[in-house]
Amino acid sequence: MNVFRILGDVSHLLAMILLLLKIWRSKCCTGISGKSQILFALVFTTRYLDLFTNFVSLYNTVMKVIFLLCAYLTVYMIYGKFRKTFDSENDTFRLEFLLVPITGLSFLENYSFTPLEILWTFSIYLESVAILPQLFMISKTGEAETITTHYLFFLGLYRALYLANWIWRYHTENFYDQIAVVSGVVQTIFYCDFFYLYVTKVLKGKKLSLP
Amino acid sequence: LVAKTPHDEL
Repeated sequence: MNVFRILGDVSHLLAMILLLLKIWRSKCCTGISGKSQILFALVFTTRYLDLFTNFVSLYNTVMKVIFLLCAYLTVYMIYGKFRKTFDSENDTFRLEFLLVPITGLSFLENYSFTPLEILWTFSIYLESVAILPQLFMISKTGEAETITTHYLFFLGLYRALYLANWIWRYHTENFYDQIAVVSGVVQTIFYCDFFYLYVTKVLKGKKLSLP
Repeated sequence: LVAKTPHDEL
């Protein structure tokens, strides 16, 4: 465990809690893509099946359970408790365009052809694109609430910190997880455009709105 | 590809 990894995990957790608090306090989930949140719940579900087969550390187990709970609670808030405020008309990204190629790829490129390992690979590939419905929604409506942009910032920061973690682990432990690294780079690239808008607009006190 | 199981990251 290095400082980049722990900061990455904290940043990931902070992003999820921020989103939950935003929805809970405003009793409103307008502007949040329910599809992205379903994808994240699917990511954690397929990745953390090893909770039952493999013990890494108490930290690892506790964080996995918290991530799962947060993901499902968020989905429940959007499609259950506050569904009247859910802006489904702007959440129109076609999930099959992501799920079909990613399912195919996880069968083709994996570390071993076993059900758990294919599901793990699927979750890694899926996480790298899971934010696309959210970014698509923002580009469609042309704006995002400031708190939503903070959520996206911490989610992107988590990915960037994991890249630093992998560089660190490569040099100190000779650890190199090719599938995770390639997907992580792809995922981080998706946030670059958003990072630019975040720094040039949101941090200067302006609302994020697209021209 | 090198196997990296069990996975120790989140």
